[in-house]
Amino acid sequence: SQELVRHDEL
Amino acid sequence: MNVFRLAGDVSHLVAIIILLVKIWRSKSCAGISGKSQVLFALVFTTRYLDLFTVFISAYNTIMKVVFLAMSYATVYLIYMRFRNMYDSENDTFRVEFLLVPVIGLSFLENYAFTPLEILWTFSIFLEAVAIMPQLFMITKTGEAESITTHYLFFLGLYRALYIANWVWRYHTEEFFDQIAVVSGVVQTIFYCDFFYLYVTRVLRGKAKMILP
Repeated sequence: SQELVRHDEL
Repeated sequence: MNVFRLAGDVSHLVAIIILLVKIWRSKSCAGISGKSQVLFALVFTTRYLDLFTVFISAYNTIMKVVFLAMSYATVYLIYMRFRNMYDSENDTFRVEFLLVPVIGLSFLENYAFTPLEILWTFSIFLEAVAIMPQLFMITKTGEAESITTHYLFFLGLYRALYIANWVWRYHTEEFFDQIAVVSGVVQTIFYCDFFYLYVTRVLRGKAKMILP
């Protein structure tokens, strides 16, 4: 999801 | 993970290592803004609270821990170990002028009104402006050692590569994070003037970058 992508980026 | 994202992360890592090694080897933090480094440590601290809530990948966890550790090590070297070399007279940027608007904005514009989301947004907005005390210091003294400019170059390169990463993700995954992209673009703009000076002066073999 969009939220997981945000936490994936550093 | 795409090539822009990976290259961006590596540039970020290289920038932080360059700074840490420079301070360690020269046993001096002259010309380095301690305020910018404290702001970056605050950025990593507030953003990586998700280490406790979600697990993404080993790469993600390791990089976050490494960034946190290295940013705290840098702050330690500047304010504790080599504090007598710290150039506080020229590091006079008023950080409250950054912190107050950034705190206010992160309460107004966020994805959810929860402590973790507000802190995440705060970290994104703060990262966009955290380099300003350093750029202010260079403007004030009118010069920067070339190794400091290499640090800034890799930091700016990391931002530019993240924009390429978002363009890529937008086209391949239809991913678009408005808060991160807007502040990321703003942040990259701060480096443009510096990039110009870096290419025209430092890369032509000057030991120092002297401002015109």
